[in-house]
Amino acid sequence: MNIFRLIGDMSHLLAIVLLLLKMWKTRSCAGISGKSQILFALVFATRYLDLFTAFISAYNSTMKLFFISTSLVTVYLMYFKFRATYDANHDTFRLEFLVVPVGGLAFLVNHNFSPLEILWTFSIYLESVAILPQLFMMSKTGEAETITSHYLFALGSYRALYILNWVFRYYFEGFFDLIAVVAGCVQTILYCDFFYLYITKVLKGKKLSLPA
Amino acid sequence: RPIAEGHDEL
Repeated sequence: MNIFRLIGDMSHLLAIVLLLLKMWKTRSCAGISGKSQILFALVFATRYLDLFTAFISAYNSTMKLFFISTSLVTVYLMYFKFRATYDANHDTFRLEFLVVPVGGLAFLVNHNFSPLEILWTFSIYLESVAILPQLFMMSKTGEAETITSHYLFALGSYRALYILNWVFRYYFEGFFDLIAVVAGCVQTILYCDFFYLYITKVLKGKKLSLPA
Repeated sequence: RPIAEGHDEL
């Protein structure tokens, strides 16, 4: 564990808590892509199956359980409890266009051709593109609530911090995982346009609106 | 990195 990874994990945690708080306080999931949230639930459910096969640390297990459970709660809130506020008309990204190619790639490019390892690889690849339905939705509506942009900033920062963690681990531990690093870089690049808008607009007190 | 050892990153 190094400082980059710890702050990265805390940023990820903060993102999830921010999203749940936003929904709970406003009793609404307006502006949030349910499709991205379904993908995140799928990401956690397929990645953390090693909870049953290996014990790393209490921290590791607690975080894994937290991510799985909160992602399921988020999907439940969006599709059941606050369904009336879900903006389905703007959430039109086709999930099969992500899940099918990513599934194929996980079969072809992985560390070890075993069920758990393929599911882990699938999860890493899927996470890198899981935010696309959310970004697509924002580009259709042309704006995002400020709390939603804070959520996205924390969520995007987490993988960027993990890149620093991988640089650190490469130099000091000789650790290098090509699959995680490439997918993590792709994931971070997808957020760059949003990061730019966040820094130039939201941090200056303006609402995040996209250029027409 | 065998899965039996688990993944230490989240």
